[in-house]
Amino acid sequence: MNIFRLAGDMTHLMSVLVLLLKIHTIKSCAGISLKTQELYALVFATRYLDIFTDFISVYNTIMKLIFLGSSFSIVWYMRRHKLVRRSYDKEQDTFRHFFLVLPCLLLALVMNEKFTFKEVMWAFSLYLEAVAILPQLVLLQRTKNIDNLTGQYVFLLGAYRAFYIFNWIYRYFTEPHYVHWITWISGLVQTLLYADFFYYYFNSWKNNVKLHLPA
Amino acid sequence: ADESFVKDEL
Repeated sequence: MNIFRLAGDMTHLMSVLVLLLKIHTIKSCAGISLKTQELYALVFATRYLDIFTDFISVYNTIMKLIFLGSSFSIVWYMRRHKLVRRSYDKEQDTFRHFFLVLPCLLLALVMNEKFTFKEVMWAFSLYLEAVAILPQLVLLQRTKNIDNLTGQYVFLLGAYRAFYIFNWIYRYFTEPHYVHWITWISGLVQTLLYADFFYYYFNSWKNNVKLHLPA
Repeated sequence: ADESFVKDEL
């Protein structure tokens, strides 16, 4: 474990907590894409298949349970909770996430570390996580006023993977044979997708104006 | 070892 990875995990945890806080306290999911939340639930479900077979550490297991539990409960809230679901913007959140899942699955069948079920599912989860934010970014472009919690949620979600990139660089230089192109390329693409969001988020923070993405 | 690398990252 290194400081970059710990910072990344904590930032990721914060993003999930910010979202749960928003949904649980003000019972609103305005501006949040259910499609992205469903994709994240699928990412964790396919990433953590080994949660009960390969024990890494208490920290690792607890974090996996938190990410699995929170992502599925957020989807449940947005689909089932009578108050929360009312604030869900179904008309605007129209990204057909099936067109993200299928290419990622096909790519995972071709590009993987080993052609076994677990390895293919693992590669699939990395490719899917890289693009899972797209429905959310599209929704942000459409909804004019982005509330602070939603902006913070997306920012933290993007920042966590950026920390992971520093973690991979650190591990590459400190651990022999630590080379994982699938993880690195997926993580880089994922972070680049946030580039313009980061740009507008930073500017809105600098000029102290409401976050507003150009149409 | 043929075991695929241990996925120690989240």
